[in-house]
Amino acid sequence: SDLLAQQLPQQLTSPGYPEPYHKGQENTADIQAPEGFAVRLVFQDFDLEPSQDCAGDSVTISASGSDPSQFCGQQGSPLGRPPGQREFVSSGRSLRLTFRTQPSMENKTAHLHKGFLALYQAVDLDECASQSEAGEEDPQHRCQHLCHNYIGGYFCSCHPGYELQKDRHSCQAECSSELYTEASGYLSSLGYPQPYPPDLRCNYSIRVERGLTLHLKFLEPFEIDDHQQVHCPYDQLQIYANGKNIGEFCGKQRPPDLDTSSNAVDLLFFTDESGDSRGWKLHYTTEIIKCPQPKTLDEFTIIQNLQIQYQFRDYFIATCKQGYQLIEGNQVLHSFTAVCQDDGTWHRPMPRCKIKDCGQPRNLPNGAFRYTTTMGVNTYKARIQYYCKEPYYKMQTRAGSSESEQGVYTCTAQGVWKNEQKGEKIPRCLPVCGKPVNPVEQTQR
Amino acid sequence: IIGGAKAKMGNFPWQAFTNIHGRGGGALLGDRWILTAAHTLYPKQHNEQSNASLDVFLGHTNVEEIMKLANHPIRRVSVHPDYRQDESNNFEGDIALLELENSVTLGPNLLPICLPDNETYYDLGLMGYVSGFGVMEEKIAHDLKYVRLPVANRQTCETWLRRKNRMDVFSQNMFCAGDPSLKQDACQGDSGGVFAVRDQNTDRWVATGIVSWGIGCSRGYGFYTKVINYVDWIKKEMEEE
Repeated sequence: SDLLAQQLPQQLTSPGYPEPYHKGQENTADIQAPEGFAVRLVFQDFDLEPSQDCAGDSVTISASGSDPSQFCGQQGSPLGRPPGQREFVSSGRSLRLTFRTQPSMENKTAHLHKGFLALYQAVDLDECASQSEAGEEDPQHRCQHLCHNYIGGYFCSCHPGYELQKDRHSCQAECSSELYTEASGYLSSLGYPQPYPPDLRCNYSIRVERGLTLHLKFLEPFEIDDHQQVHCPYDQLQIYANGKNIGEFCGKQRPPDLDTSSNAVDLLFFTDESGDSRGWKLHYTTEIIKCPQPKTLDEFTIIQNLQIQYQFRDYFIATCKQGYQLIEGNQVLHSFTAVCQDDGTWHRPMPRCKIKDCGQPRNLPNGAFRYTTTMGVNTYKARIQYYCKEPYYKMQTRAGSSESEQGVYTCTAQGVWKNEQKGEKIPRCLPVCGKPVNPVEQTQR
Repeated sequence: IIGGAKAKMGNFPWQAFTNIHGRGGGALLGDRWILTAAHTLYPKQHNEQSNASLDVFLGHTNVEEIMKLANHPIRRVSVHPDYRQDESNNFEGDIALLELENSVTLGPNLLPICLPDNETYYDLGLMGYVSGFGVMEEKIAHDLKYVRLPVANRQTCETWLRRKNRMDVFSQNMFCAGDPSLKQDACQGDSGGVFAVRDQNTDRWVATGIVSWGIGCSRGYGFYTKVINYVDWIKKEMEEE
């Protein structure tokens, strides 16, 4: 008969059990478990006529992939070969039990053997264990790298850097888009320090936050197929920082430590179809980017709160000494701030401080001015004296201040001509009344 | 000017020559104002609305030369509100200001005159100078003339006027100068010019009067607008300049 094992135990008995069985019969039960399960069978009662090598009555248990076992006798009896408490687990999904009795001419009642009572059930089949037992005999159904059993089945997986193929058992190297985003870590060729696989097209990308720079340090051993005369003809490791190639390496000489000055590094590793080199491994670390110490271009520029060190996102403010103004190119700046960028440069160049120029003093109607400092120089602290065209005009003065005080204008730090009393307003030259140069004179008496 | 002398360049640098309804005079105040008599702008017995051009010249003593120095355009005319054009015998408020469009550049031949600040400038007998391009005897002047006249006694002038059976107004805003015994006076064409007094203390020339009216010329006293009474109005018009 065909029996379907389930997870709950079921009984299987010899015909007529527990009544004594008849001689001269043969019964076969094929017990089948569902996919992913095996059949477990345990005898609870076993009472067959014992015989030498169980050549008489017997129960034979056979499963694919294993030798059949034959049992007879009674449980606990030294005669025959009873199965005892032994569990029979099929290596595959099925298990066959054959109950065979020898024909006998004797009185039937002389043989009072009950036969057997067995419990069978479906139990999870550990395919992984069975694979390892099977060795390389069935490579197509064996996980190439890792096998994971679960109730009712199993699945395969691959070592890091390899990808499970469509057959769900085999693994192939896959390293075309490896991404590393931790602040530090290790990268290595596949299988390192074992020889790397052939035909690799690996791309290892390291991406860390802006403002960090990546340092690479290769470890020993470093071994990439090389040639004495030709540079890296077979396999090669290319390194790019910010998209720029910073080196191509092969051979057995470990590359120097690399300061990439970048937060984005790509390593491309190409191998040909052959080779037996052990590959490479590196340790990458990060460091925050620093900008060069700001330096003034002239003695009039002041950097406020100068720091010992400037790193990404730090900034400094530049101002000028009194009487000077910030100049960037030809542009006058009202303020200046430079920010340290993620590439370690300042986002704008240091400005200069140029002395304030008040420009040509305003012309005084009916008057003029003369320099009391260097003639024609209109820069900070330059001084002029306005005067009126006497005797026809006279400077309007306030009570208590002299004409010379009223007429003195200084180029201020704000870049304007200013008088202490009048501010930016220039003086006024008022007409002088009643003072003819050539008044009428009476000479005749 | 009757009985006067020819002025030299720079003697009266404030003197303006006007040609509005005929010749007239004026005096420079500051560098863009001309003080003159209202009746040079609105003559008595000349009722029609004045459309005459306002020609003002400065800076010379010769009529032809002064006119070559170019006319000074007028921005604004301000006539004293007391002036009555229609009252031929009343020269009350005979004072006006002309604001020039552009300031003039002062120099030896073009200088302003000062305004009076006290009554001593009207003391009896105080000598003042009157200048102008008006008629001299029966001739028109080509050059600036001047005459030196004393401030006359107010009561004497009043009596002199009434004795001539004249009903002309001689108000407190006028003063008289000259002497019937002198053959010296201002005359037609001198109106608007100033009676200038030299202040000995400050050595400044002060415009105390404006040539206003008279009975004929050189036959008695001349009557002048008393400038000190109008200083507040003048300053207000000139915006305290």
